[in-house]
Amino acid sequence: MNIFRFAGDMTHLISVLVLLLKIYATKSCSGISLKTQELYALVFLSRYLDLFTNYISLYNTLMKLVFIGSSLAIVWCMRMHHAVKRSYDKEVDTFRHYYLVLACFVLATLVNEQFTLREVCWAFSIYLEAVAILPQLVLLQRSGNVDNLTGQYVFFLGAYRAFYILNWIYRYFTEQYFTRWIACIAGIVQTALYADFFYYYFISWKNNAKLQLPA
Amino acid sequence: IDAEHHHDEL
Repeated sequence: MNIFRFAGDMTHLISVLVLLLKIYATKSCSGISLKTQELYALVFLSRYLDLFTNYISLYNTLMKLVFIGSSLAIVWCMRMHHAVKRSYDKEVDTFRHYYLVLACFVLATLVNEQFTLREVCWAFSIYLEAVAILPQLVLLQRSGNVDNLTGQYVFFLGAYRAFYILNWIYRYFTEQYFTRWIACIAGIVQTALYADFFYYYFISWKNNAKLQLPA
Repeated sequence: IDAEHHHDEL
């Protein structure tokens, strides 16, 4: 564990807490894409298959449980909770995310570390996470104005993988035989998808103005 | 690959 990875995990945890705060405090999920939340739940479920079979550390296990639990809780909330689901923008959240799932699954069967269930699911979760934010970014562009908590949620979610890239660079130079091309390339793609959001987020922060994404 | 080492991250 190095400082970059720890910073990445904490940033990821903050993004989840900000989203939970938004939904709990405002009893609303307006501006949040249910499809992105469903994709993230699938990412964690397919990546942490070895949750009970491969114990790394208490920290590792706890964080996996937090990510799986929170993503499922948010999906449940947005689908079932009487007040929250009323605020879900169904007609705006129209990204065909099933195509993302299919494309990532096909790619994972072709490009993986080993053609085993565990490695194919792991590669699938890596590819899917890289594109999981797309429905959310599309929804933000369609809905124009972004409330603070939603903006912060997306910002921290994007920042965490950037820390992981620093972590992979650090490990590449400090550990022998450390290569993680699949995760690294997917991580770069994932972070790049946030590039324009980061730009508009920085502008709104600099001008102390409301975050506006161009339609 | 060392499977354990390979999946030590989140």
